[in-house]
Amino acid sequence: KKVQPTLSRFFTTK
Amino acid sequence: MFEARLLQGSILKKALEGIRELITSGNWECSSAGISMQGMDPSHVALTVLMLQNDLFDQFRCDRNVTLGLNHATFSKILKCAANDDIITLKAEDQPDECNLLFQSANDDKTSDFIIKLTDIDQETLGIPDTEYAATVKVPSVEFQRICRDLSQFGDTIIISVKKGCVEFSGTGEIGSAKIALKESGNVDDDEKVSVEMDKDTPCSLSFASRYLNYFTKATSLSDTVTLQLCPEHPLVVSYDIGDNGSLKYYLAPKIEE
Repeated sequence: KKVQPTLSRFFTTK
Repeated sequence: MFEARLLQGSILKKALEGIRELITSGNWECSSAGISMQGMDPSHVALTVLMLQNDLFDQFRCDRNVTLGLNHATFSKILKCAANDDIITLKAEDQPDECNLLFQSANDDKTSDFIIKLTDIDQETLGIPDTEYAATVKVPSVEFQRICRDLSQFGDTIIISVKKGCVEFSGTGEIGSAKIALKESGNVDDDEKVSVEMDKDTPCSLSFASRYLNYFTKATSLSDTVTLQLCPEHPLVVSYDIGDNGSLKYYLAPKIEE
């Protein structure tokens, strides 16, 4: 089953 | 002070159409280089990045960096008061609590003056890592809009697959399934054509929420073509160029196996 992660999984917070 | 005059005021109207449903309010950062704004949707699944370089404006002055915290619903209401061929000027003081918008009709027989109150917006800025994308696809923006709309009827997920010379969009749901393939055209200089570039010819397939792809297509009128960049396990990039001096880009987290 596919889930929807948020962008924080891929991008860092500046 | 900050003052930016945009001969083609419709650009700002179109850009906001592509932003307002995704981000309720944002910090429009003005510097000598131009105006930029980035923000995430409330679910933090999609990032929207607008860049309007100073060259896009026929007059641009920004003595000190200025942040315009704008409520996009209000900004949009005011921009709807401008005609498509109006010249739009944005003005603000150095540490502003309001921004002035001036609309001039093309033949200069009507001027409208608005003031929008600014809000303090506390938002995090995301660092987007440099990525070597496995596939870069250019398609007519109207075609992409239509495909996203058509496939949304089948389910909440659209799968984008790129293989040599071809990009395929598919959706599956309770009522059935759909698959739309666009083949690379011969002459890629034409805006009506499709181009597919791949790194190492490795096929790439990713799943995305159709709801967000449809939000992105609200920017269709900004550009005749849209660029999609894909990389396994990475957010999709959907870019609309604003002439040679600006862009509206969206980053969308893929759906992944649990």
